Order: sequence, then C-alpha cells, then structure tokens
Amino acid sequence: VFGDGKLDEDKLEEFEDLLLQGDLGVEVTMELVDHLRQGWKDGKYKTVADIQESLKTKIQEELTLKISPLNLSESPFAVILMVGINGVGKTTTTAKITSLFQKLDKKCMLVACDTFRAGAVKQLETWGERLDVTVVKGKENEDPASVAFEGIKRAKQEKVDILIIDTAGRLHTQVNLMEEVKKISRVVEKALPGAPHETLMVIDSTTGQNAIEQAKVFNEALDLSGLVVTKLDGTAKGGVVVAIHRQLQIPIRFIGVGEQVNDLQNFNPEEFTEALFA
Amino acid sequence: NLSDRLQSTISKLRGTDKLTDDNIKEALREVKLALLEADVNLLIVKEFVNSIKKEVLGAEVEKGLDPGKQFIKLVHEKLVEIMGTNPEDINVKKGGLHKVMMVGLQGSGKTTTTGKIAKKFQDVNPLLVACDVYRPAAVDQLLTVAKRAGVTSFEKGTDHDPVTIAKEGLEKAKAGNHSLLMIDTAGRLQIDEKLMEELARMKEAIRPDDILLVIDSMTGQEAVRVAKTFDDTLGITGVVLTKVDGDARGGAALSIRKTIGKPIKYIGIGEKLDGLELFDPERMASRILG
Ligand SMILES: Nc1nc2c(ncn2[C@@H]2O[C@H](COP(=O)(O)OP(=O)(O)OP(=O)(O)O)[C@@H](O)[C@H]2O)c(=O)[nH]1
Ligand SMILES: Nc1nc2c(ncn2[C@@H]2O[C@H](COP(=O)(O)OP(=O)(O)OP(=O)(O)O)[C@@H](O)[C@H]2O)c(=O)[nH]1
Ligand SMILES: [Mg+2]
Ligand SMILES: [Mg+2]
Repeated sequence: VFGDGKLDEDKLEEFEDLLLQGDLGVEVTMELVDHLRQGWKDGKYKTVADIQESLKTKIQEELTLKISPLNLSESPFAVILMVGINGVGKTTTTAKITSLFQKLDKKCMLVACDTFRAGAVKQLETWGERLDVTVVKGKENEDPASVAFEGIKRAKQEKVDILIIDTAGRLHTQVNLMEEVKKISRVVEKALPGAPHETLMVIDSTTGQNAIEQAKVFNEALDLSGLVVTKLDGTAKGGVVVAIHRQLQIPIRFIGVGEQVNDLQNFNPEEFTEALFA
Repeated sequence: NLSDRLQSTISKLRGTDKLTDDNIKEALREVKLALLEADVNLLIVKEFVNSIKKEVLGAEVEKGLDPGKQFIKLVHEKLVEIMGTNPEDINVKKGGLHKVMMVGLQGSGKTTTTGKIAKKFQDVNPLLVACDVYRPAAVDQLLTVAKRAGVTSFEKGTDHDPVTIAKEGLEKAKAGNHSLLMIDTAGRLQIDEKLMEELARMKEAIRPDDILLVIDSMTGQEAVRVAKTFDDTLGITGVVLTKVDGDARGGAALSIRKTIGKPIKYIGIGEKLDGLELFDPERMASRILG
C-alpha cells in the first residue's frame, strides 16, 4: 500500500494517517508511531516495508489473546447473555450464533428480553421460526429479568444445550438501564449458579472512540467474557477494538460480516490486521 | 476539555503581542488531537486546523485579552460557523403533501426517527410507509411505531419491490388527505450498489421533497465516506444525528457538514417518540471540543 522505499518523516505520517482513519484513535496511533520512529532512529527499520511489517506484527500481537474457547459444554446447559448499545446487531448476532451452534448439533433456545422496543420480540421470534428454535417471551413491558428467569426454567425443562438471552439496546450512560441489565445477569446467576457463562458485548465497527467508554462501562457492570464486532462487511475498519483490547483484555469472539444468518466468522487477528492496511 | 488542555500551551502566549507560526504550533496540535478524539475525520481536521492557522497568524493579541481565551473563542466560532445556522424544520404545511425518504446505514435509527418526526407533525395527518422488506419484522416495527405515534401507516408485506410499495404509499397519501408522507427504508451499506440503486429508483418514482440521512452520532472516521456516497447517489437534503443522548462527542457532525454541506435538521435524544430536537449548532460545537 505504500510501495517500498526510503523511510522518512513523511512516510511515518502516512502510516499515522492510515491508523487514525482506521479509528485506532489518537493514543494507540501515537504509541505505535512513536515505537516505529524509535526503531527507525535506532537503525532497526530501514525501509517502508520494514515499518509496515513491524506495524502489522505489533497490531496483530495486540489483538491476540490466549483465550479459552467459548464455554459451551456447561451442565445442564450454557447460558450466553447478549448486550450492547442500540442498533449494533445483538438480535441478528443472536440468530447467527444459534445457527452456528446448531451446526455443531447443539439444541438451542432463545429468550426475548427486549420487552420494550417496537417489534423486538417479533424480530427474534421470526429468527426463531427460521431456525426452528423455541423463543421464550414475556408480556409487553414485563421486567426483562423475570423473562430471563422464565427462560432458564424452560431451558431446564426442555433439556437444551445452549440458552441465548437477547437484551434490549441501551446506552452505557443510562444508569437505570445498566442497572436493569445487571439485574438480568444476577437473576440468571441465581437461577443457575455459574450462569451466564458468556456475556458477549456486541460492538458496531462503524463506531468511533466512544466504543471504548461503552466497553468500559459494560465491562464494569457485567464482567464481559467476549466481544462481537459487527458490520465489518462495510467500509469501517473497526480499529477502536485495538484500544479496547489493550485496555480491557476482552477477547473478540466473532465478527459480523452481513445480515444473513451465515454472516458470522470467528475472529482472526491476522485477517483483521490485514484489512486495516487494505 | 480543550480549554484545560490548552492551559499550559496558551499560558506561553501570555505577554506576547502577536500570535506567530511558532507560538501557536502547540495550541494547533492540541486542537487537532481534541478533534480526532472527538471522531472528526482526519482530513477534515487537517483542513480545519489549517484554516484556524491562517486566521490566527498575524492576529494582534487584543490588549487586555487573554490570548488563550481569544484562540479558543476563534476555534469555537469557526466550528459553529461550519455547523450551520439555526436549522429549519422540514417544510410541512397542511393542505400540501410533503414527501420524505429516510435513508442510512443499518441500525442508525431510521425507523424510530420516522416515528418521531411523524409524531411531531401528527396534526397534519402523516402517512408512514413500510419499505423495509428485508429485516425480520421490520414492517411490524414500523406499524407499531406508527400506532405509538398516533398516525396512519401503510404496508404491503415483504414480497414486493420496495419501490412499488413506496409508489402505492404515495397514492394512498394523495387519496387520503395526508400532508406528510414518511417512507422508512431498509438500512444498507453505501457500498451496496444494488441497494443504493434501489433508493435511486425510489427517488425517481416518488420525487421526495426531503431525503434525510440518519446517522448515528457515535460514528467514527467512516462518516465522511458514508455521507458522501449517499449524497452523490441521491442528493441528501438534510441529516438527523441519532443517539445524541449518549456521551459520544459527535465529531461525525462536523465531518458531514464539511463534506456534503447539508443541514443537520434534528438530533435524536432518546428511544421514545418524543426524543427529537432541532439541531443546535452551538451546543454541538461545544460538545465536539469537549
Ligand atoms: N451489514 C451488516 N448489517 C448488520 C450486521 N449485523 C447486524 N446488521 C444489521 O443491523 C441492523 C440492526 O440489527 P439488530 O440485530 O436489530 O441490532 P440490535 O442490537 O438487536 O438492535 P436493538 O435491539 O434495537 O438495540 C439490522 O438491519 C441488521 O440486519 C452485520 O454484520 N453486517
Ligand atoms: N438512545 C437512543 N436510542 C435510539 C435513538 N434513535 C434510535 N434509537 C434506538 O436505536 C435502535 C435502532 O433503531 P431503529 O429505528 O430500529 O434503526 P434503523 O435505522 O431503522 O435500523 P435498520 O432498519 O435495521 O437499518 C433501536 O433500539 C432504537 O430504539 C436515539 O436517539 N437515542
Ligand atoms: Mg435487538
Ligand atoms: Mg429500520
């Protein structure tokens, strides 16, 4: 992308621009570029290709966490709680993850804990029909925690392998809604000690630096076990996850690359990093 | 915030009687960093900082005025200038038929905003048209939103071309004494040629008075490319910035204003249908500066 050639301050600025435009943010970008500049001054890097290589390696390392695979074989069943701010793709991702587990012969059940938004339960039910899985729902505006409780009860009765709880979108700045989602998690834990085994925060890759604050607040509230980065089929690079990873060490489990049920991939640090430079 | 960050750099300007290339270098850098952290697009940031530099160089430091405060005042004024003058509501009049298309990326808040605008103008008998035939239960969502807003809706299921549904919705609006037609469309990537072409066809068929681009206020660097493509393809007439009730700095607003120059008409400040306000350029400028 930068051709090959002599290294100079202008070339460094080109890399800085690339990282900033990928939403990596000022702090991460400056740190990476300072490291490159130091390596250049120390004679470690001589060409543009050296710089690009070092940058890719550093970012990829940044995104590679020794992570244990998703907790799927819990007994009697695994519980996954889906959280995140409004419109990021929680409901769609819930369907995608369900389909993925079905291919591994896992019996799944879904819980519609968004009891507020227009058409939210209908949306999850539609996915449920397409995937032929039960969707547990409550009454309109019912306390989502009680719907979650009902979900655990039904899952025990029907001997499922995996229970996925879809929640309403909420801004991390809405204190009452953050309390609501904490309550959902507590009620689930009370109904099934150890649950939720996975709490996945869904993040929209088009989001800028605010994603860091979102992740911090959700993590503090729920102790996240993973992230899902969606809409990477678009032009956004999702670079903000480098900062999130650095500050919070939450593993990225999956990426969303489209609106269909198969548009989910395991997170691959190398591919993600390559895409930053594409 | 920016004034705190500028404190030490600006204190160096005290006692100087002229702002020069050298003594404002650090201050300009602080502005650059503040805007980048606020998610303003990099190219827009560079343009902005250069324009500040031009304006500031050679400026006499007014006697008795703190050069730091003068600098910040200039930055703030320049931002407000770009944000636009106080915005106009969409031009809805009883007796006419004002046609609006709502467009944007997936999940930005189009359907909810359609309801909010309809509720605001409910006394001119709006008609909401469900043209998202792709997203599961999208039609359901729009019908429910219409009911909650106390307005009429039109849908034709999910087996028809959205342009056909839009045309039929238009006929219904003309026949039914509606003065506002709001067409809710499916979210789409600006690089999805087929879906962008669908919007172009819809525009051709409906001849809308307004095409509103609905953008999430926490959008990062990509806001420029998204806005530019939607504008180039359709001719956007206005922008709605959503989820402003969060704490994102909202730099996308500056990027979009600079790139397509269209007015930001409204901001979404909540999930309920009364969560809509007219855009306030002053408040947005202060928010972006942090
Ligand atoms: N292109 C693309 N669109 C996506 C992806 N994931 C979700 N979407 C779309 O994003 C929009 C929002 O998805 P939802 O699943 O409703 O998001 P949500 O987080 O459940 O939204 P709320 O419940 O309202 O907070 C829909 O139009 C989805 O089709 C993705 O990976 N790529
Ligand atoms: N807090 C807050 N939430 C909002 C605002 N506007 C929309 N939302 C929420 O954002 C989510 C997405 O809104 P939708 O109206 O479904 O978005 P959309 O653009 O129609 O989505 P697609 O049709 O899938 O592209 C929902 O949870 C809304 O309640 C806002 O101004 N503030
Ligand atoms: Mg949802
Ligand atoms: Mg919609």
